[in-house]
Amino acid sequence: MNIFRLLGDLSHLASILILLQKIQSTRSCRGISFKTQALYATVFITRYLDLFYDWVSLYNFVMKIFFIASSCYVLYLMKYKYRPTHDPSIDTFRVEYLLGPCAVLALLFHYRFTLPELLWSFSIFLESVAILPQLFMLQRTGEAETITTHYLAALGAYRALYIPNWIYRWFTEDMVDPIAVTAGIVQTALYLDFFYVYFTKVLQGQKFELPA
Amino acid sequence: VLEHDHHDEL
Repeated sequence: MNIFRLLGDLSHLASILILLQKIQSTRSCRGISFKTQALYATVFITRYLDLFYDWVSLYNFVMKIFFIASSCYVLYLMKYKYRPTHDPSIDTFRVEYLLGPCAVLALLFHYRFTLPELLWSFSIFLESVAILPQLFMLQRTGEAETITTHYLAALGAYRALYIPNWIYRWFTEDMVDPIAVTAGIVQTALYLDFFYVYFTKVLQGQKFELPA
Repeated sequence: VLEHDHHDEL
């Protein structure tokens, strides 16, 4: 564990708490892509199967449980409790275009040809593109509530912080995880556009609005 | 070189 990874994980934790706060305080999931949330639940469930047979640490265990539980809870809130506030007609990204290629990539790139390792690879590739339905929705509506942008910023910060973590581990532990690093760099790059608007508008006190 | 027996990152 190093400071970058700890801050990254805390940022990830914060992003989920911000998302829950947004849904509870506005009593609405307007502006949140159900598809992205469903992809994240899929990512956590397929990646954390090792919960049942591999002990890493209490920290690791608690975080995994939290990510699985909170992502399922968000799906419940969107699908049942606040269902009327979710508009599927603007959440139109075709997730099969993500799931298919990620499955193929997992078959091509993995560390071992076992079901848990294939699912791990799949989850890594899927996480790297899971935000696309959300960003696509943002692009379509052209604006977002400020709290939603804070959620996305925290999520992007989590990914960005994993990059110095990998550099640090490369030097101190001689450890490189090429699958996670490649997917992680792609994933972080997807946020660049969003970050530009976030820093130049939202953090200056303006509303998040994309140029027409 | 990484030992991929388990993945310690989240």
